[in-house]
Amino acid sequence: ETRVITVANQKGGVGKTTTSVNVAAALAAKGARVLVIDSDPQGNASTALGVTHTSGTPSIYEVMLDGKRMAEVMVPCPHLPSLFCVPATIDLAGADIELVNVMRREFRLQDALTEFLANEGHDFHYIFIDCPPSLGLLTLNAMVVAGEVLIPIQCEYYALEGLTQLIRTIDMVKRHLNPRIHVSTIVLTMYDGRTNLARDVADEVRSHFPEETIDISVPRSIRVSEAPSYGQTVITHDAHSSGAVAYLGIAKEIAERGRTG
Amino acid sequence: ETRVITVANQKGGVGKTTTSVNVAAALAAKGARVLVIDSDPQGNASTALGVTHTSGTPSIYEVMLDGKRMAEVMVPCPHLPSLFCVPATIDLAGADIELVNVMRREFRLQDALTEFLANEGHDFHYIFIDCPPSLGLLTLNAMVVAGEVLIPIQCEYYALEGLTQLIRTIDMVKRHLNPRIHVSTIVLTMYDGRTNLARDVADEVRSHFPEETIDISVPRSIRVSEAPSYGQTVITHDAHSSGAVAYLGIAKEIAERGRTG
Ligand SMILES: Nc1ncnc2c1ncn2[C@@H]1O[C@H](COP(=O)(O)OP(=O)(O)OP(=O)(O)O)[C@@H](O)[C@H]1O
Ligand SMILES: Nc1ncnc2c1ncn2[C@@H]1O[C@H](COP(=O)(O)OP(=O)(O)OP(=O)(O)O)[C@@H](O)[C@H]1O
Ligand SMILES: [Mg+2]
Ligand SMILES: [Mg+2]
Repeated sequence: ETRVITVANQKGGVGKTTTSVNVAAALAAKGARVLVIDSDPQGNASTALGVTHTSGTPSIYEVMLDGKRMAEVMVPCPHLPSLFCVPATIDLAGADIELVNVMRREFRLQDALTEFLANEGHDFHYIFIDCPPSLGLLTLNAMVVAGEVLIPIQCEYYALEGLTQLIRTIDMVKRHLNPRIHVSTIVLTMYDGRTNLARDVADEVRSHFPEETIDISVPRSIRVSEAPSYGQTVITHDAHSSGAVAYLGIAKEIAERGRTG
Repeated sequence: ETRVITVANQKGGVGKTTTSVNVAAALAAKGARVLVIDSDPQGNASTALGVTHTSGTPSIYEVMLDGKRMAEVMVPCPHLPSLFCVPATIDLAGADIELVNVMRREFRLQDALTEFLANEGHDFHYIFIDCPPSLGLLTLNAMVVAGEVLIPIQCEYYALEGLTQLIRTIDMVKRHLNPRIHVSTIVLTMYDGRTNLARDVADEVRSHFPEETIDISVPRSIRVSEAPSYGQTVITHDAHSSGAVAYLGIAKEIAERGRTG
């Protein structure tokens, strides 16, 4: 069965995109068939995966607003044979407002993905959905369709503040829209072990979420942040960097957790 | 005349909150009368300024949705006598959707601020509005009321991607909603001069926006990111740190630019 994992956190710049693309690439590098759905109007995941996403390119916008089939907008990523992407373009910027008065507004992505998985998408092992930094209708759609949520948490003080709100939103989705959803994975990002702040935040998160929090934290690594400027993930840009090694280990842990359910 | 400066960038985690509160504190430390309006449901600016913002606290939500007067929700910041804050609470999280079908939805903040500046707020020198990481109705409201926009840009690759979209949105606001708005200030944040990436991004921004970009970049500094955990700005937490020195210099430059217009 295909695992649908939504990567969400309304706090900005915590590593949602970086975690989505690098975990997806690490799984694909090991042979899994993986799709990344970019649902952030900034299109950062599309950039890191090396796919075109200029305005007008068929994207998640047409899928959610015009009812286009997902298989029609999905494109392969140039660097890994079993990695695919549904891009996001700037056209998505107005979607949060445009979706407000549309039929089944919370279920647009769910309807599209159900049809995809019943057809061309039946042999995908993983689907990751990269969310924008908000809890609006784009993120809500991603939570309605997800079987699990992966929460990246930057080891910074503000990161803790938003966590309660995020967990509450997931609980609300679970009660009213999608009973299957649960937080399966928490990844600590941009961890700098030399600072007390990072250690304190990491300890706090691990004590509250011991099961969900992956043992490996992602260290701050320049290779990670420069990879998108080459249209690559760090896995293909520099597989031996500390960031790539961490994401490969995290991907392995995520794969194993799935096996034991 | 009061300068109303909106701090915006839809890219997450680029230093909008950090720049808003620290520039505001630096100006207040030199005697200016300054108000920070927190319009991000995460309430990070309220945290850094040491003011309560639990759900139900009178906040920008009541001002924009219930027509409460701004003077009624404004509170003093404990650490600096001439620094004030209109807090944001989690109640604001639904505002982007709630505002869609409300009268004068883009002008709610403008209406409230105009009344405030005509009454209790007439003697304020600066008003900073901290925006959430999106271009939805909360940010749009902040752009409609602003005389100027300050754009913080993190020295990272993704930071450049979103700039065109942001500038286009400001142009649209200028044409249809607020002819006075202009990008007055660009601040380069989390600058690490040891990396090519940071230097390349900084050079790129300075070459496109030579006038607007402030000469001083803000270095990455642990004192900056730990200050909010004490409910403080870096100006009051550690005034001699590299981050505080940078923000004091940036505040001075912003003040001087205003004098010459
Ligand atoms: N481990 C890391 N080491 C160094 N830089 C990193 C690391 N992880 C992420 N970054 C950088 O930090 C910035 C924020 O990361 P990213 O864009 O993935 O966060 P996000 O949560 O997707 O942001 P947004 O909220 O805007 O969607 C990016 O410039 C990215 O390159
Ligand atoms: N100069 C700096 N040195 C070190 N850390 C910094 C610096 N500036 C900002 N930070 C940290 O980086 C993170 C992002 O900054 P901040 O929250 O101000 O960005 P933002 O744009 O307001 O984010 P959001 O998009 O979520 O509103 C915070 O944890 C902050 O403490
Ligand atoms: Mg992102
Ligand atoms: Mg902020």
